[in-house]
Amino acid sequence: RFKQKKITGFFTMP
Amino acid sequence: MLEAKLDAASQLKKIVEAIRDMLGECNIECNETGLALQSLDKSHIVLVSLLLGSDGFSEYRCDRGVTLGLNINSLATVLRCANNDDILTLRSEDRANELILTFEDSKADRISEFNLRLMDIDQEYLAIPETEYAATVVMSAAVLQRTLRDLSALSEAVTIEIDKEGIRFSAEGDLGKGSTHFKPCVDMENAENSINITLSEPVSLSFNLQYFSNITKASSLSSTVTLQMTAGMPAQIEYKLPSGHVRYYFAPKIED
Repeated sequence: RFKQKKITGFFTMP
Repeated sequence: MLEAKLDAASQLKKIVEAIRDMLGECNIECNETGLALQSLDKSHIVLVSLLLGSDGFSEYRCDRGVTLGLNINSLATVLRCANNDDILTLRSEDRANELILTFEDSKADRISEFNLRLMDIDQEYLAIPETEYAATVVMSAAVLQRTLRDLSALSEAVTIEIDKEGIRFSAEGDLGKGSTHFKPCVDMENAENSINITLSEPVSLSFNLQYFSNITKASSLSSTVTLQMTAGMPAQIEYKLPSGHVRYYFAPKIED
């Protein structure tokens, strides 16, 4: 069902 | 070198209390514009971004960039030795391995000094994309904290739906379900109790309540909180400071 996403999946390292 | 003075130690104590549960060791970058911190929580679900502008200090000097690698819990431990209304000074020499904190009472007949060991921390910095959020809600920080606390009795997760009718918080668990709905409103007498919604399209997202409850520990910093959401993206939750902000980027729970 609902899965906890990680911030690192949205924001990247420059 | 860095030398920064606050008229009341409580200002820094509250900020550190707002971030300490999420962060372990992190770098505080200091330059002439102020202090900044960006760090992921231990499970990489929340990104904390703190900005303390130099204007927020009664005295501020930092000619050259200084990185303070700190254990936030150690900083919190030392700050507990300061009275709320003590004058607090942070000092660090260039390339020093310690941060010196002094706490003085207003009559200056008591001065305490603590030296906190600095660390070399290899830290990842993330690029935060400039985002136009689909929904922005400004509401009372205390009301948000209370609403989430109530719903955490029901479930580990909260769903937040924002549309032009208002903002709705709901949770469902073994014992049943519950929700609280707030309509947009203007409170002339207590402006912080107003609820202002700016919307380009309705949004619904779910979040872990334990992390949300840690985020709302920043409620003591500001009477209002700004909640910004876009479908499928991390929410941005901001508490404004007299000069700067504490901002949290919070990854949602998404249906598989």
